[in-house]
Amino acid sequence: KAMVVSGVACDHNVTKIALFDVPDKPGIAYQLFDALAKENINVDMIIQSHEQENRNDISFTVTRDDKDTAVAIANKVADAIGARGVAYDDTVAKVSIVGAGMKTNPGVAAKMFEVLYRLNINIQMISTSEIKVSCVIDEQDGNRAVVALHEAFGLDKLEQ
Amino acid sequence: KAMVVSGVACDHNVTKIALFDVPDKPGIAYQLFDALAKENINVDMIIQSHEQENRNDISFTVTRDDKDTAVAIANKVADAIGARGVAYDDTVAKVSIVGAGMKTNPGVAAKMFEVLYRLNINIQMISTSEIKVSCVIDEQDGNRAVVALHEAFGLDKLEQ
Ligand SMILES: C[C@@H](O)[C@H](N)C(=O)O
Ligand SMILES: C[C@@H](O)[C@H](N)C(=O)O
Repeated sequence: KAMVVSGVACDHNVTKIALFDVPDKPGIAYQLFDALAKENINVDMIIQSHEQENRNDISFTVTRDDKDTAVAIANKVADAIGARGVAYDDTVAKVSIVGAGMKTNPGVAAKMFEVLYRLNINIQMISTSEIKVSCVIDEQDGNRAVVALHEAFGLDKLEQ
Repeated sequence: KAMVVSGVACDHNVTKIALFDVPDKPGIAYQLFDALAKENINVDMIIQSHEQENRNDISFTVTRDDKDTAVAIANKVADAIGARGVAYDDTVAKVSIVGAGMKTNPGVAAKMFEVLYRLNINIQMISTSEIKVSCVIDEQDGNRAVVALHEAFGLDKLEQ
């Protein structure tokens, strides 16, 4: 049943954008991502955590080329819906571990988080699927994160 | 280049749990998910959005059977790290659309969000991967969400 992490990837072409304290009511997510889609912005991650007191935050990632357009749209939608504000940062990277059967292997994500912790790398955003755990971190930490993750999951041996 | 949504799924065996205002420093995500892994809790979604003023929220989902143990762990870790609090809800379901090439099809997630909006279904949590968009919603909305999504993405025709 051992989880097989088959690969580690790092995407440096990332801008993270967040809308804070959006009203937690139907139609808000649609409004934001429809506006982005109409400008042909390719959105990679969409992350929305647990609501609090009728408000929530919505964050997402786009490429660096799309930063200006996406941030402009985020600001426009934020104003229209009465969100508290918008933040963005294009000095980030998305590091991911990929493998099969993660849902039945609770330790895998914890191990990735441990590797980043031991490198004193702060995790800014987290998103998972059955086959992938992705963390947004400072772009300057990307390369050493990849090396350490390869090692931690035994993938460096394949390259000898 | 048309995105093909090939399936719609709804998982009713879901409990959502969140830790609010955890310190945004290395080691926090590791501490939480290591504690869960040590109790063999299978975590499905892990969602962490954009940080704010040195704090962040971390939410995740587990099965209904694991609710009590996972909530106890969340409370224990929340106290240990000085988080503001914990919330949980097991009256939720996770509805997902699955398909290929979503990253290059910005309108797909927006369309899913639109379908839910038109049904007046509130989206509690969102997580995406290249092949999947998942929304946590009230469990009572699960079935009609699935029917509407099948229809919106043309999947109902296959069943005639
Ligand atoms: C916050 C946002 O996701 C809102 N709940 C919606 O349904 O669109
Ligand atoms: C909030 C949490 O993800 C923290 N930034 C960590 O790196 O563990």
